[in-house]
Amino acid sequence: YSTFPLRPTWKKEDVTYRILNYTPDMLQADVDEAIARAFQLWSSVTPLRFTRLYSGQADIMISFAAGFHGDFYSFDGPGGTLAHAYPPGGGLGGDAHFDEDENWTKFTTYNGFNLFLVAAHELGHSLGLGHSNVFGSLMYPVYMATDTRYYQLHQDDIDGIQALYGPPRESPVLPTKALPPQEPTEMIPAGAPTQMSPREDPTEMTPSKPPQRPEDCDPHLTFDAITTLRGETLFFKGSYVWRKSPYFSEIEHDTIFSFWPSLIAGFDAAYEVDNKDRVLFFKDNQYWAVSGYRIDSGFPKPIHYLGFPTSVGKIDAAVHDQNTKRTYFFVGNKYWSFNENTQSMERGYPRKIAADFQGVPHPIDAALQKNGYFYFFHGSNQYEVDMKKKKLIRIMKSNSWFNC
Amino acid sequence: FPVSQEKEKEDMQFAKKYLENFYDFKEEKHSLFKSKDLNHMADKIREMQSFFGLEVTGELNHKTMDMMKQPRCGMPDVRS
Repeated sequence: YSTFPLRPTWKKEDVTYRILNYTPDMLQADVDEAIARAFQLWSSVTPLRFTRLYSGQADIMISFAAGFHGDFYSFDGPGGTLAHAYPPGGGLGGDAHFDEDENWTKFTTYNGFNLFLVAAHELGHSLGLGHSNVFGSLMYPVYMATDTRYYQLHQDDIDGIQALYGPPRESPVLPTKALPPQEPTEMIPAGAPTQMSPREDPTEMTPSKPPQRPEDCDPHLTFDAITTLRGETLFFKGSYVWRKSPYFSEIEHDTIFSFWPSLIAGFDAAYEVDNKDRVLFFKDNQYWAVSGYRIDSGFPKPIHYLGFPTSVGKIDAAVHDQNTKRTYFFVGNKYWSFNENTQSMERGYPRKIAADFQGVPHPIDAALQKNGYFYFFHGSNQYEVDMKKKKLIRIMKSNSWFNC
Repeated sequence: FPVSQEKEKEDMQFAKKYLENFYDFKEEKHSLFKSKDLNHMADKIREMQSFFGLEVTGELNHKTMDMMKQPRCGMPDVRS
């Protein structure tokens, strides 16, 4: 491996990045995922953490451009130079540019260039690595069409990046099943909302502590899916997950890849069946079941196995009611009720959301059951509902769980 | 088959550009000593061949040209 002259590095562990524009060759979500995965390769072997910004100046600005694009290294049309990136520093420092005249692909093909692979290489430069003459290493300067499904860094790459930043700190692990009682006693007893004074906010479960990342408290923050998992609450958006635990005050922010590398990011819905220690993730017309880190065998399965008509192509949101053992699936302006004991859809569904959840708009992005209430997320707002009375209690910002 | 004159010229131009971009080759535009220029370029070809584990000859042979034409990253391989 090699480094740049004077070994420039980022003098901090929290490095930000921003994707300035997109290539028309790929879905935006696939570009986001490729870039997030590329960062994950490096964060998994260093103490570095990468956080995406959606506005303003980030350390690493990522863009697609053709020919002359404002720096001294113009691109050269199809083939030849594919991309370049600058070593850590201010201004252009750390920035990665991709030649828009190339055909960028999500998977390795022979008529395009795998964006994840090229991005991972360029981010090596953004972190301070030069080219390596070790054949097969990621920092080898020539593009190698490699299968990237289970891509691992070459030892030469690991040696290089750890020479600059050192090895990763111990990564936090998910709590195992044998946990102490799940809810601190001062919490609201289930089913007695009237006892709650308006100033008490159940979503503030831990002593408030300033959030670590500014975008946690972005008033426009929305979520793809939300679920509980062994006492924690996981909020999903794109390739990332915010993790709120009753046992430590900080909100963790990780990539989904770091927990479930083989799951595709960008879930539509998720819910936990707590008595089976099982979480189900939904994306498009498929769903997966996981227990902790492990993905249950036989998945993914088509959602129609659950009893949806073929006209349903995806799920907007899902939430499991621990009391009634029913799971509610929300699609457009309708919802279904699924009996987890009999593993079958209940008769008389779908019903209109508006009929049973007055005041709750649709489509519903995500749903959560916590402290005896249901929370339905729509855009940047969430609607707290008393399920017994099917009564809307109040409306809050979607990210009020983040101690903002 | 023997390479046409035109092709040879193209390859030489391509190689010069490649070595300028990635191996810090600076063609001395107004050098009176053509042979010095060629020697300098042969040194850079040797450096590139060594980097990629090719046979180090200093000559623009077929394999060397092939490697130069591979899609690659735009950052230099070596820096002065």
